[in-house]
Amino acid sequence: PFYNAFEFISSMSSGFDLSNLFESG
Amino acid sequence: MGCFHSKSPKHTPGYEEPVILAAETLFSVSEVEALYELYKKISSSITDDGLIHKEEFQLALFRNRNKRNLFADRVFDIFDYKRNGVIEFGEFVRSLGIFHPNASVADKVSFAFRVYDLRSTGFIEREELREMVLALLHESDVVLSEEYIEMIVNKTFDDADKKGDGKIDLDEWKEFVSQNPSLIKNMTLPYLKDITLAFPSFVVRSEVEDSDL
Repeated sequence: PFYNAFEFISSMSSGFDLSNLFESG
Repeated sequence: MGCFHSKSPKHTPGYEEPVILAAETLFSVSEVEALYELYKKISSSITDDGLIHKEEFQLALFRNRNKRNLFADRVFDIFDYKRNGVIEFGEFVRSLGIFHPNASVADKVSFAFRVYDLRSTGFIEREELREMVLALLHESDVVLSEEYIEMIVNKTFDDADKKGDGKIDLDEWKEFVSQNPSLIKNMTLPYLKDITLAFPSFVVRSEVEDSDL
């Protein structure tokens, strides 16, 4: 369980994970 | 009247010289050139105009041009600091520079704050935080009860909003991140440490040797 909303967001949001940009290459 | 012939290859609109971008960021000239190859690929994926549009950004992130995502929207808008609706090459490189492993923590903390400050008011408000949690739940198909959502939003505000005024300002955010450093872990992309090694397919012959600088 998460008790920190920001941790919940940063851990789970794919929109905030830019590593996929590099998979384009 | 003279006649000017440029020897420079045709570049995308908004192109900036790698030497200048390397001087302003943690990237070397050859790394900026590698990023230019990536930029060209993303910026021509839907509309071949040499600029990254939001749909192209979404396509690169999600392999789906129509997938709307609150956080991807926010990141796009912050990259687009000229606010002209597209990410130009200079914006791309300077913004990615913040994600470099050696970039300052202060820059990463500030960038994350702007992502969460949905309405750009200078504060993260309770309603914005609730909106982001709901958007994430929608994105992930995880189901949480209203009571649980209220609980984590309230708990987070109790911990972060030290002044108790119902909103989180940048100083409170900095303090909160210092106590919870994992909150900015997605602000570092190890790929950027040496992009020319990680992505040899992007390496192009440098017109300017880094050692010449």
